[in-house]
Amino acid sequence: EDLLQANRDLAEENRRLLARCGVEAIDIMGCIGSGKTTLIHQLVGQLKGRRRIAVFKGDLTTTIDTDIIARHGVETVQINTGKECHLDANLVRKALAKIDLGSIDLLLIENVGNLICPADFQLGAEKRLVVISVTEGPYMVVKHSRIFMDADTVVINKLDLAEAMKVDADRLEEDVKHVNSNATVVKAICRDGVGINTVIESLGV
Amino acid sequence: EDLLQANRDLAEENRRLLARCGVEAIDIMGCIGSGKTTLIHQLVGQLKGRRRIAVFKGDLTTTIDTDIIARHGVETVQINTGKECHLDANLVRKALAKIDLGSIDLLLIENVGNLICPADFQLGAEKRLVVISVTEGPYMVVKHSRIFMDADTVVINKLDLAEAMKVDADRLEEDVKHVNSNATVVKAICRDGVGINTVIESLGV
Ligand SMILES: Nc1nc2c(ncn2[C@@H]2O[C@H](COP(=O)(O)OP(=O)(O)OP(=O)(O)O)[C@@H](O)[C@H]2O)c(=O)[nH]1
Ligand SMILES: Nc1nc2c(ncn2[C@@H]2O[C@H](COP(=O)(O)OP(=O)(O)OP(=O)(O)O)[C@@H](O)[C@H]2O)c(=O)[nH]1
Ligand SMILES: [Mg+2]
Ligand SMILES: [Mg+2]
Ligand SMILES: [Zn+2]
Ligand SMILES: [Zn+2]
Repeated sequence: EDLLQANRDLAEENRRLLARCGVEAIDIMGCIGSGKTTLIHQLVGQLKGRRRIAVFKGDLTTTIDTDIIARHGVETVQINTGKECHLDANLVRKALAKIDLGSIDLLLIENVGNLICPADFQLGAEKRLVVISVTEGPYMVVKHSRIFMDADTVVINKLDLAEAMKVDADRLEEDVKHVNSNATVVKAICRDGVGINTVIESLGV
Repeated sequence: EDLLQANRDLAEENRRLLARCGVEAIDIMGCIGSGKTTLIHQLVGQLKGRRRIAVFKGDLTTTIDTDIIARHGVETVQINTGKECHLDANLVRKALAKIDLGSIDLLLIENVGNLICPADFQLGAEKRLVVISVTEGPYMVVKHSRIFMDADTVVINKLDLAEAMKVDADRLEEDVKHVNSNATVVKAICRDGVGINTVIESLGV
């Protein structure tokens, strides 16, 4: 419990620092392989003309995702978490120290693939987005309701596979609304860019 | 580190208890939605005629998976982990106390969906199986190599979607072999029962 309180305090420090520098930050969470990097790749592609963007990515050891995003020419910071299955406010604080916050106005943080711990570890980001995929099955929201409770936007991805999976995306949307009626739910095919503009609108970026 | 040592000690106790009672236990791990319950459902369907089976399932709060397996008429124990994203030896010890070990000879343990923590938390099971799905993308093994290092069997599931995902299952198999040349890799479509007999052979159950 002390661990979570210490994390909350640091998250608040991060939040104040980002606000002072006029940087909007978004914490992007979701299961392993749900489509977080693909979504960020699409967002950066659409926004880099009018926003000054940096991307943080939390991974155990590899830099595969960071390399994909770096090709856009935006600033990226790889956060290697070692054995941790979630990012925390301290890791983000250290990553913030590596960049010139005056040179950016939008920070996208890709969390470690996990629908459990990230719910408890605030990072100091202003908005929280959760990506789920229809390929994870029909009960994914019901089984992990906590992380959806304070999500601003929920993206239901890989809609191209909903039929093959026999998963009803409308039902998943209802499950989200049941847990958090304020969340904006966007049905998407991130790989093909379907739904990206709606995500941008819902985040107000 | 003390936490892991304490867990190893308890796992060893579980292992001895299971061995004394002649119960084979298998720890089934994998991402959220990779197909662990579907695999267990198929295994139980094939084996319940000749083995006396019990199934443990670790979930945050719901009993959805346990209910699916219980329909087979085999003994099931739901382990609610609350906020933990992995099972540990202590939770398994408590679950073992709830069943008559003399009445079973095979225990299937479905771990919480996660490819990170379960690698460090041995449960005392004799064999470890990891289920991955082609829908999680092409880099899933490379990004999470630790959990594959001491897996006996790795099931690459949802092969029916490999083409739609543009993911090469042979490449995933190579990634597994690269990390652990002793692991048996089985390509499967668990939903339709494809590959289940090969899984049974590789586990020797
Ligand atoms: N069919 C389909 N595949 C998609 C879609 N979006 C992403 N993918 C694929 O899903 C796989 C995983 O996508 P990523 O974007 O790497 O997922 P991630 O959430 O960043 O994964 P981790 O960082 O490893 O947790 C890749 O093979 C993508 O090409 C989609 O809309 N439809
Ligand atoms: N297309 C396809 N879908 C599958 C296959 N195997 C399982 N599924 C589907 O994948 C979804 C998740 O399967 P589960 O067996 O519940 O996965 P799990 O790993 O137990 O999930 P959690 O316990 O929630 O972590 C369900 O909708 C299944 O029907 C398969 O071989 N092909
Ligand atoms: Mg990623
Ligand atoms: Mg399951
Ligand atoms: Zn964690
Ligand atoms: Zn964990």
